[in-house]
Amino acid sequence: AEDTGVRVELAEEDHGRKSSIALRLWVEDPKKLKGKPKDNGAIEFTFDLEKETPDDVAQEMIDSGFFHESDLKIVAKSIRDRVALILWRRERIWPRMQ
Amino acid sequence: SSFTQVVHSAGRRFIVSPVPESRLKEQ
Repeated sequence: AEDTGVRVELAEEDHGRKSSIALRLWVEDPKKLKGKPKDNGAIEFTFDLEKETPDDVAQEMIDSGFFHESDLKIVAKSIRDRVALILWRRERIWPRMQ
Repeated sequence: SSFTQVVHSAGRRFIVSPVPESRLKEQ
């Protein structure tokens, strides 16, 4: 996945069972963002792999004032890339469970 | 504590904590 300057990681162990999972997002390189992020804290949140989309969360982060509207795509892509990796890994490790 | 919590109108909670220095790229 291309480096967007926004890092998204698992905030808990993934055992492949739960559909909702804790993720942690922070800005690694603010120069890659169009707008100025509110502060460079790590934002932890729960994401439902089956029911939600990265764009939902990205929009909520903008509504909450963490990011500027012009960074919606970058934030959504950063979350999407991590979610894709989580799903890919689940397929590999627990194929029957998916 | 240095954790702050923001709850979005759709109900999702965002918990903000400091990023460990080691995880921030050199500015």
